[in-house]
Amino acid sequence: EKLFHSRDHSDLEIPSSHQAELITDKDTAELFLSRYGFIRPVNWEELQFDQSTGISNDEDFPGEEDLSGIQEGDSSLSPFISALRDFQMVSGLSVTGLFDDATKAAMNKPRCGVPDKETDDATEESPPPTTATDR
Amino acid sequence: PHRSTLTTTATDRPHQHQNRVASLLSKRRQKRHVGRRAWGNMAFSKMVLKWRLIGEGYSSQLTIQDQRHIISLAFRMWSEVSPLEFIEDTSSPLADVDIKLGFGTGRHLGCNQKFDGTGREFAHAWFLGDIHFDDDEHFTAPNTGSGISLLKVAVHEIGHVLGLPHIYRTGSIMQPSYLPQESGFEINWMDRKSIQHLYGGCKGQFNTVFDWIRKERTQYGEVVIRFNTYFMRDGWYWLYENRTNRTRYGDPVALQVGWHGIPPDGVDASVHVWNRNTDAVYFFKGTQYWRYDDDNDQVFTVDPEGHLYPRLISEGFPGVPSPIDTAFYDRRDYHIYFFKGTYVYVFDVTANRVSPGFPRKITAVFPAVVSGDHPGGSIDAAYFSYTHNAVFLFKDTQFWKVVGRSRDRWRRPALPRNGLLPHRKVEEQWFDICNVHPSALKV
Repeated sequence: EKLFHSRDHSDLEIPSSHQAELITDKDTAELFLSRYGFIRPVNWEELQFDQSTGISNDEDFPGEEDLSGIQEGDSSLSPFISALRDFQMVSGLSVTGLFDDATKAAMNKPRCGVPDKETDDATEESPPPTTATDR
Repeated sequence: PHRSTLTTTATDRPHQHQNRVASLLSKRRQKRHVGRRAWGNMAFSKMVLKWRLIGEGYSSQLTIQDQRHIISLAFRMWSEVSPLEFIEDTSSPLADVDIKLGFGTGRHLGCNQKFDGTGREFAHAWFLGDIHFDDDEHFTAPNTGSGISLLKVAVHEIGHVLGLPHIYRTGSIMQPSYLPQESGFEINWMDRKSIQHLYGGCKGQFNTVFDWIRKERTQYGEVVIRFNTYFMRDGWYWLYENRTNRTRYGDPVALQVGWHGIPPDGVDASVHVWNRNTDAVYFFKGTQYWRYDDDNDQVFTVDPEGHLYPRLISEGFPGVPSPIDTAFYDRRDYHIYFFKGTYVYVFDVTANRVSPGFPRKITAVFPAVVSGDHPGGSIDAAYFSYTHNAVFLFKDTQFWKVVGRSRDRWRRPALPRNGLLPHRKVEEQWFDICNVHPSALKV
């Protein structure tokens, strides 16, 4: 915002309501999937040590170097693709794991901001609006 | 600071809510999930909830009156299918309001979840708390056929506040994506079960239950006989659609809206005497009774026989005491059965007198099939159902079915005549007969 405005505010442009960013590529799709709970944010504490089971989980995490070998469509390994498949399944689309047009269109439909999947309240930084701890 | 009221207040009360919610959760937690919160298992612990559309958060697209009316209707729709009642409270301290709603764009109302502008996200909600609508969306009133229906979005978000997650079933109001509004959308059967899973079903006593029969002409001039089932409780009533096993959408309705001239605060009984010679609907209340004029949809002041209404029951039905508890007309033996206390008076309509030998004990005329399983007396409602071709006696939230004269006794000849089969809960046979808060009756 400019430090000075003319007194009659004529230089202030009231922004017309802006358009929501459309989901067009993998990055925006990934944001969409993590916002609505299809991709779960990784919580390091939880990974290092799961108190309730007393078992260290780090063997679950595939590790950076393993990711590099993952191909598009190879759903068994990529969190993104398995999240995509999840989304396609609940949206009644054909479950391909591919970021195709039908999936893109479904992601761009008007929708509710509450996540689709249970979210873990460990993500305090940006809690979804539905966690009771907000109260 | 005002603008932040919406959210900070909500956080001000964590402990109070947490206690209530925690108690619920701790019980459930032991049963199902240890260490993880189970979606769909948390609920308000009180049945009457206050809501308010926050003044700073009015939409710029609809009149304030429209916004409040639509949101009030959305709350009422949930009330019609659950024991919850909602009151719009525009005066209590904000901290006492359970559900606060508001419109905003982008960064709004002190919320940590920024809206994304026109398109995609149209609203979000918090468990047991607040609802925000994205005013960059084109919200419209119901049935305008364009834009995003505010009613539909409001019903969806209130579902979240009440504890429901997103549900992917076709036809569910809790689907995450907005589907253009079909005309007359309603909360379907499965969504009703979901909310009743959290808050239980609707229970309550009835003043009377009756089938109202009428003759109609089809477009081909044929006379057909139709009937509707009505449940009455205090000053309001429900039409029960037997085919779809639910009440009519939008019920209950105030008595004076649908039955003109009968006592607006409720009746004791309704009897439809219907045989070859007589077709008369009567309503009983206290010491008087009224006759209803189907054709003019109001009570008679003078009926075709010249009787002035309301009339004393003792005049029209000599030998019958008043007030009565309830009554029903049995087409099979052309008698009206009047109930008062622990006695039943069988009135012979043709002879216009109480049949010899009556009054008798209800337990004698309607003996219990299972010993001890009997309402005893003070029956709330006695109902001859054309759908079930059976008589039911209602008391509190239970009913007893009278042994059918043909089918039941053919199958089990040892059953006593007019015996009462073991009781069941009313809400297990007639579903979703739910109160709404009186303030929502006019919505």
